Amino acid sequence: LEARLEQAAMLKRVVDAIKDLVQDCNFDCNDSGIALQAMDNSHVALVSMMLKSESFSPFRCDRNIALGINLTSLTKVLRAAQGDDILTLKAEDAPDVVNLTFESPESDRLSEYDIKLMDIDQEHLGIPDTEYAATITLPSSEFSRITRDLSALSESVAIECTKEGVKFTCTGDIGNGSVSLRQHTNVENDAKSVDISLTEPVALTFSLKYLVNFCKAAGLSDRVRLCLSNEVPLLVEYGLSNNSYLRFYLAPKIGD
Amino acid sequence: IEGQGSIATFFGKK
Repeated sequence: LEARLEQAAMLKRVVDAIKDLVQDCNFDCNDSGIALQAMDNSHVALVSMMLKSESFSPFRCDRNIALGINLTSLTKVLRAAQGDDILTLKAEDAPDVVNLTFESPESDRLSEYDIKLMDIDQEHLGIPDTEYAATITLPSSEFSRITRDLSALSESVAIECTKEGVKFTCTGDIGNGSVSLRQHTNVENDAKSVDISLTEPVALTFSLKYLVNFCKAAGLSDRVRLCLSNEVPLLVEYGLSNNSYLRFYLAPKIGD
Repeated sequence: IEGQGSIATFFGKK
């Protein structure tokens, strides 16, 4: 494997966004790119990352390999990279280590690290292609704000989407709260728009602790997409350039 | 976790 990223910031942000949710992960490398799928310890949430080969330049992967990496270790090494450093990942066939180099675009500084790999026996889940009943695309900062504000009151949030809009409601010991958003097009800045596409109304309840955690990915994208259907996991997607993505799935709370 | 479904219930093992 040899994969060169123009900006180390992208990998730094991705790892930062998932490291509190999942610890030891296989980075599955093949000629289409680098993928990661992992459940959190309690098996409530699933992280699915895809960094397409087009996000790297150049990208070369001659044989499929799984790089078992401890994300705490990776975070320690990535801390040594500046956001605008050029990052290159390298691994040999049947590797013991993954090699990372960080090149400063402005100076002749080159740093190089090896991280020991782990043998991780990770089960892959089959994520079905789902036609979601409701898809909401909103500013990622708005979604972060909603989850943060409501998590101060309650452990869970009900998300209801109707043709009127989307409503986030919580009930807690001190009282209750809600935030409603309507479809809204911001003509000056499309990134601030709220788009709602609905085929049937949905109402689901989710743990806010996980949603707050997902919002650590907000720095990766101005926009976030929420996909909901009754009685299936919520999909929270942060799109990256070149069709790469970071997706989180969250199992709904079960009603009485 | 009480009242919380598991993701594996929805997405079968490959």
